Amino acid sequence: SMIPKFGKQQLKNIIVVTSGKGGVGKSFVSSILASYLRRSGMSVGILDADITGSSIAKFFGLRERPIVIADKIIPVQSKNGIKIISMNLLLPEETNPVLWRGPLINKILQEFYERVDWGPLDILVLDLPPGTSDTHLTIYQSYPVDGIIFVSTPQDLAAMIVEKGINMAKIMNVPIFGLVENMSHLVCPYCNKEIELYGPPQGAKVAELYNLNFLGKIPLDPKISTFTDEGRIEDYSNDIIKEISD
Amino acid sequence: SMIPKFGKQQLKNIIVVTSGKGGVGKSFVSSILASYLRRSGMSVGILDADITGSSIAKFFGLRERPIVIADKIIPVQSKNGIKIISMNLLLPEETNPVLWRGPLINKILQEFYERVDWGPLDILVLDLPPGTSDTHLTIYQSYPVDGIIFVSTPQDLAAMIVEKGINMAKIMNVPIFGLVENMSHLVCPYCNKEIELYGPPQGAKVAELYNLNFLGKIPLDPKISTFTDEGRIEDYSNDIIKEISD
Ligand SMILES: Nc1ncnc2c1ncn2[C@@H]1O[C@H](COP(=O)(O)OP(=O)(O)O)[C@@H](O)[C@H]1O
Ligand SMILES: Nc1ncnc2c1ncn2[C@@H]1O[C@H](COP(=O)(O)OP(=O)(O)O)[C@@H](O)[C@H]1O
Ligand SMILES: [Zn+2]
Repeated sequence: SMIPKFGKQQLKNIIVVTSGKGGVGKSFVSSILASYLRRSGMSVGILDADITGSSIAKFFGLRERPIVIADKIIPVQSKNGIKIISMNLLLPEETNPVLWRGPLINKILQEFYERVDWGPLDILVLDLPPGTSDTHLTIYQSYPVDGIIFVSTPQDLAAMIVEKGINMAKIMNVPIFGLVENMSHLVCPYCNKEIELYGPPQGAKVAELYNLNFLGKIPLDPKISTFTDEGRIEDYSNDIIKEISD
Repeated sequence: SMIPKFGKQQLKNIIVVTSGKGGVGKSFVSSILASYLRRSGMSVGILDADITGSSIAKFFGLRERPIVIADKIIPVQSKNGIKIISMNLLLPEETNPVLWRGPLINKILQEFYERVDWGPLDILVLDLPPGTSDTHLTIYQSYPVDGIIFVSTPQDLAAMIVEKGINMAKIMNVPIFGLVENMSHLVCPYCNKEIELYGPPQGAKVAELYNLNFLGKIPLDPKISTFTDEGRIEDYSNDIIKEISD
């Protein structure tokens, strides 16, 4: 692509978390990955690239507006010190819609990367929206991405759409770290039996088909939506996350 | 808006199904609504407006390519005679990504409306993608939409993002038929206890807050992803769907 890539600044690693399909847990995986890496002592940031459906600020319980000093946007910090920028932090109300077409979205994505004072970071996580349109094209063309983590769920439907995302990354020569399968099954909190709500897990099969690392599977857990709704994702911890993050 | 609206052609009612949030069941609700209306004797079509993540063709088990006669695209018909157009039907492989920015997406949406030979239809259902960007702006500005059905799930997060969609519709003066809450709870197939996987249902509260009709709630059901993965959504039936559709 002839489009010049932005410089790396003081960012050691830039990781994209995506899937193509909505509602599979991209924001959840972005948040727990960032939280785990922060707990292990790294300097971490999250850029919420889902401009019209931004949820990262809510996951971390953040509502204050980022301040601007000498034309640089200062990212907001989570309780444990993760630097975060999310469109919802710039809106008067979190239920205000962003009615922007592609060109304005691309412009704000550039601002979130170049005008935000990220400082030196070990890891910057980019949480992408569903689809394979403007946001993905802009980020894969202009950002110096080190690798992508794909998030899928067990349905054939999710696999089909995630495969569109994988094929896009391959066409655009962006490296892929691996695939995580989320919502793989649910253990009934009453009778402890395993329920395959979305069918038998197939993440490992999809990863093999595309020659990707299978990073593991995360079960459905009713506690998760409580932690994310209450803005306490940093308090959620689970051995599986440790395995995946390493 | 100064943009001229397309004519109504021979379409009696045009219904948009949307949410703002991905993975809440927009395609599922679009499909069961269309199937129910078809079973009750209406002529029905579905336009899959999620260009980069199209799933309607898979839900109905369709793979054949629409034919073109004298510059008109003939929609494909489902087993029960629903007329369907979905981007995936135009791709050589269903896992091929569509790497288009807004302008091309707007162009194909116009083709799907004006160049497809829908014929006379009682109902055309438009299944929209997540977000509030190009697709929503194009459809709300240019299509003669009769009303919108919003789909939400119990989480505060989903409500927050669905409310962005509701606010968008109000800003753009598009009528709203009502709100459906999907994935409201799960009855354990082993011990029959009720599990609130995504927290306590709050669809009725959100509908009241925005002065919308609450159309009802659909529980989580492990059978659904089997029907959608096998392309047999027309065989799925459930008394709740009858209530909502009426
Ligand atoms: N493994 C899981 N178990 C239970 N709930 C989950 C799980 N993963 C995600 N969720 C919930 O599902 C919803 C959608 O997740 P989110 O990360 O927003 O998906 P996406 O970013 O792909 O749209 C959120 O409310 C989140 O809390
Ligand atoms: N009530 C439900 N119970 C179980 N699975 C569901 C339910 N509603 C939707 N699904 C499944 O969840 C997945 C996502 O639904 P979909 O309609 O594609 O969501 P969206 O169009 O909002 O992205 C599909 O695999 C579908 O079969
Ligand atoms: Zn049980």
